[in-house]
Amino acid sequence: IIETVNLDKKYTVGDSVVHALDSVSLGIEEGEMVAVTGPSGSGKTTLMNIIGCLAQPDSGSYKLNGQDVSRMAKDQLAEVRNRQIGFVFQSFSLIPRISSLENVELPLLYTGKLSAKAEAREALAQVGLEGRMNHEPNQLSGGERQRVSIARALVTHPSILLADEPTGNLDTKTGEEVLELFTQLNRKGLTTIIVTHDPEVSSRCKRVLRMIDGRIIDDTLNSSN
Amino acid sequence: IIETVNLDKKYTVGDSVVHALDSVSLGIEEGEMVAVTGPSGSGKTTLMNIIGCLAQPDSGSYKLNGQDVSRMAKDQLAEVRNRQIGFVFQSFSLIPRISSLENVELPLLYTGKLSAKAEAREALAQVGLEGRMNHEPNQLSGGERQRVSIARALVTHPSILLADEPTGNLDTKTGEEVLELFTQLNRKGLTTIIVTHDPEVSSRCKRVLRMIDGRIIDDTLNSSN
Ligand SMILES: Nc1ncnc2c1ncn2[C@@H]1O[C@H](COP(=O)(O)OP(=O)(O)OP(=O)(O)O)[C@@H](O)[C@H]1O
Ligand SMILES: Nc1ncnc2c1ncn2[C@@H]1O[C@H](COP(=O)(O)OP(=O)(O)OP(=O)(O)O)[C@@H](O)[C@H]1O
Ligand SMILES: [Mg+2]
Ligand SMILES: [Mg+2]
Repeated sequence: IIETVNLDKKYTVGDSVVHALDSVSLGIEEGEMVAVTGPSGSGKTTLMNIIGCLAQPDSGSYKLNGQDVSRMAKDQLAEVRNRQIGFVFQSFSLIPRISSLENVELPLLYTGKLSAKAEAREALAQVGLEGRMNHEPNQLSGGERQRVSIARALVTHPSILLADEPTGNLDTKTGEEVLELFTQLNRKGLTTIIVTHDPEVSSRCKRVLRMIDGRIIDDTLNSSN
Repeated sequence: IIETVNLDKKYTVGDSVVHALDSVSLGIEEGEMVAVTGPSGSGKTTLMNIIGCLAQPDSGSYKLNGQDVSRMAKDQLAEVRNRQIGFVFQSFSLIPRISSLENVELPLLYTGKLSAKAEAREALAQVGLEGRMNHEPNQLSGGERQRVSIARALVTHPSILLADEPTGNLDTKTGEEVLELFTQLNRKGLTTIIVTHDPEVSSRCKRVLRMIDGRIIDDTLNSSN
């Protein structure tokens, strides 16, 4: 369902070049649960942004459902981003002056619905935040913002979940509840890719990709799963 | 050095009241290394903001170095915040359009220095980011932003370090390096309070305070340290 060939991405800052992605090729099947690990700065977020159709590589190809993403028309790309992919951002990216309920409702409004308060409320309940529906992002704790971001990614019932460090601000118990939620959804067919620094999380994924300096250096199966 | 008595803090959102801090009393001696743990939403950041003189409690008292913080004059409070306390924010709070070098230099400029590029560079080197000096925050990975925030907290050589989840976005190895840095500084006398969800981090602190629902329910010593 996700296939990349020789993805390359460089950034230039002043006269130094950062080789964020170096010839990255991977294939992910529908229904897989994959962890992406690696040191800070190894290119994980850059890779996720390309897979999530939020950024373009400098070279190399990315096929989603057999279609070359770089050849997709603008409105088809928007459709993919809104309906097929749920994205949990590493820095949450919530909209400041609206409530968490409204933040979670937004992706459904983008699909054309006029109102989706009930669905948004259910998504927030799934991450234990029904009691924080009316709070704006600056009225939430760090871990609560992270969970609103997770609820927002799931509310459209996407077919692919891309979660960039979804438990970094959560205590062990709450993080476990989130991981259990992801596992249940994966069993029902949600293709799941989780960037994580937490060995507890990567050990729960069937497959683990390890990155260093913009390259995938390891692709292993967790035998226990 | 830090002494709070019956700190209380409530937030009102609509017609619901959140009891973020409930009668919190604690005493921390100079040179201690203390971890603060607890579930998401238990009041840790709220407590740190009061200790860091960034917020006021609704009731209760807070003495820093024997002085009642609520009675301090504005300029004395500013002095304390700029010179005595280093704060690593849970959401980093870097200034967007300036480089990481300039971000780290800023606290020293606030103390009256005209320029502090050398000190800022050294602080960035301590967290492994000399190669990212010229990057602006949006040109950094999540873990790099977190480390710039740590460098900024340490550049003024504070006497108290308040770190709110300083390793949440770091891989195990980089997080270990940061913890080792904190440990070295603590041995030289830096009073250190670390909010953390990571048992690896709290196990490295001599003392662990555990919070639930705005209260401190546990105050234990780590025997191995
Ligand atoms: N817009 C940009 N301009 C310049 N350099 C960038 C930019 N975005 C990212 N980088 C650099 O590219 C490298 C990879 O960044 P990326 O965000 O993908 O890392 P990461 O693996 O997600 O790290 P972390 O675990 O810290 O979140 C980093 O070293 C970063 O400094
Ligand atoms: N400005 C605010 N208005 C209303 N409620 C708030 C506000 N700030 C925090 N809260 C609430 O107070 C509670 C405690 O927040 P706090 O940020 O101290 O938690 P925390 O222990 O740091 O959590 P985390 O581990 O998720 O960062 C949370 O439930 C949060 O929703
Ligand atoms: Mg990242
Ligand atoms: Mg917090």
